[in-house]
Amino acid sequence: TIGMVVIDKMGHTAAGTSTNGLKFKIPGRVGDSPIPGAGAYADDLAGAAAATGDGDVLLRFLPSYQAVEYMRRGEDPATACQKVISRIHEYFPEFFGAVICANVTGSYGAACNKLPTFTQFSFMVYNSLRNQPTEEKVDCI
Amino acid sequence: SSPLPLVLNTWPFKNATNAAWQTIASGGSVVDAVENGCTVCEAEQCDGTVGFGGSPDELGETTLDAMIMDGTAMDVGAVGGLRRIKNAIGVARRVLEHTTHTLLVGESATKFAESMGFTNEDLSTRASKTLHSEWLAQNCQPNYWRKVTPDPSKYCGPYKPSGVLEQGIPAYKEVDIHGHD
Repeated sequence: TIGMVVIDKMGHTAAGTSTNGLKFKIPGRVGDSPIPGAGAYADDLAGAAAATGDGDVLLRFLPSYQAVEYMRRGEDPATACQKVISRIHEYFPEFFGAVICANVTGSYGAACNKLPTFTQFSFMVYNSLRNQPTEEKVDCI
Repeated sequence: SSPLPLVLNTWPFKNATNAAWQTIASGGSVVDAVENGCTVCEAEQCDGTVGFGGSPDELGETTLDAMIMDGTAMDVGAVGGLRRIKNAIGVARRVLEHTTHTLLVGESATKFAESMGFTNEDLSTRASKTLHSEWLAQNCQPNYWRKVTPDPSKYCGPYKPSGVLEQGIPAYKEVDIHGHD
């Protein structure tokens, strides 16, 4: 799945996802990706976020909406992402998931739920301080 | 100085990041940028989890989910379980632009897409068909069934409700980080 967040110089935000979902799903199954607030969410007044992972679990927590609400209350993007992951971890300690967050000043962060086979999450960043897309990694919590 | 504009995306899908950035750099809107970035990933089938030819369901079909949200207008367009249309994020954009709805799903979403000029075509590929036949050969493991009979941890379906917790509690499923939403 790709989850994407874009913020322009005026602070206009957009977010989106595209996926073909889980392998071998039961026909008719839809995950978090197309659900606003779950797969992605954006609000010029606060910021934007997108989630990826096991959509059956992510869908139940509206992680992108939750992250934007944390940023609306002043959390920095990395903390907002971490709080969302911790929230889900309480109920599903072994869930597979990661979130990317950005506020309207252009600060960004990411977080993921640590599993034996998933200890780091890679995401891409491109902003006016760079001249090409850059891969960044975050250690899962 | 403010680092804006900013493009951020999950996983190391670099070409998608670049396409979104180029859209902004050439004067496109942030919604254009998200659409173009995700469209690149659909066309490139990023790590098999985006676009056609990946993640077949139990019947071997690939279906697509996508959404796009405009954070200025709080407007959203989304499709779920889209069948036989490759450019899911493009269809999601049409839902945003040409309807007051938010989410269209399934076969009817396909008919909407066709009315918007998208091509109806098979989303499976040799790779997705091979993936599916290998899964069938492994007694349909892993799967997402529980409290059904026959025992879903051993056999393929069709299944019926059994009211009994699994005959054997499914072992912890190894996370497939190439199988995600």
